[in-house]
Amino acid sequence: PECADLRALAKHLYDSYLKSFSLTKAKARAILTGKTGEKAPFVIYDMNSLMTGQQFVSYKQNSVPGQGQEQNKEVEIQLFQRCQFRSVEAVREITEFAKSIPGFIGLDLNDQVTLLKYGVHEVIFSTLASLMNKDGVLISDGQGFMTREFLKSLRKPFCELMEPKFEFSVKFNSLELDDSDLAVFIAVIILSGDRPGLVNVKPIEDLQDNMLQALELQLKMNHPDAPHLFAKLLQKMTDLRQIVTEHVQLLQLLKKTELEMNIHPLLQEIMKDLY
Amino acid sequence: KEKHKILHRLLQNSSSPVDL
Repeated sequence: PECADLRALAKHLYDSYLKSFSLTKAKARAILTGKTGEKAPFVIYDMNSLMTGQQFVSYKQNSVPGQGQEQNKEVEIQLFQRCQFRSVEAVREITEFAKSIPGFIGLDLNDQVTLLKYGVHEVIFSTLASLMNKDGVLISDGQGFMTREFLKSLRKPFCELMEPKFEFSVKFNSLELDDSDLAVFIAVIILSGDRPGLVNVKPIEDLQDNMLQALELQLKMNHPDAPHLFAKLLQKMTDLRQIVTEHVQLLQLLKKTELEMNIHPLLQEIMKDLY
Repeated sequence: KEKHKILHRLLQNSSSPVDL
């Protein structure tokens, strides 16, 4: 009966993951391997293809007021602003997912905020890996593909922004998790009882213990040939914290040195006093 | 609470658009 409860929990998390996130790993992998039957994504590999691509690839955030003034800014700044808007959208999606985790909305409201503040970037970089291969990353809901070399060719410090995420994604993708595994994994990340400033740790740890059991069983059932997958995946949580720390340091540097650039208020809120 | 007002709002409202 306990196993049945854990399976039901994993199923519930997978369902809300499908409802909360716009582009799943299954869809992204189909696009990346050309198996969708739809047209292939537009490849952005240099400044020319970036300019051409802008006509084909629609950006949701173009409808956001205040974006008009961005058009006169340097390419690096414009690209970064689009990344930011996608991140803000991702925070909204992750919040919706978090609220669907059984027990989450019963936690102290300030603790919910703290869990999201510390968890969202770790979740963003785990799910971003689904959109990446060693050569590039899908953008704009899979309509475009931006190459890793192009991102590396941007001027400093923008060229340093994505490379650590590619390095992580290559290792993370070798674990071959699918969306149903990722759903439980990101619930485990969100419910981390060791985030700084939590008021009431015990109920968070209790919820996470249950999620960890659900994750262990999920991996056993879904990957019977990979006996150490659970342990390997838990190790990735340490790598994620390192990536987030470096990411936040880079954003703080950008905020100081790139005076043309506005950091979105939601991202400022999340980054402030983070690490 | 003031420090994280957008996060609070996201948690308390369902799918509210994030304004700038």
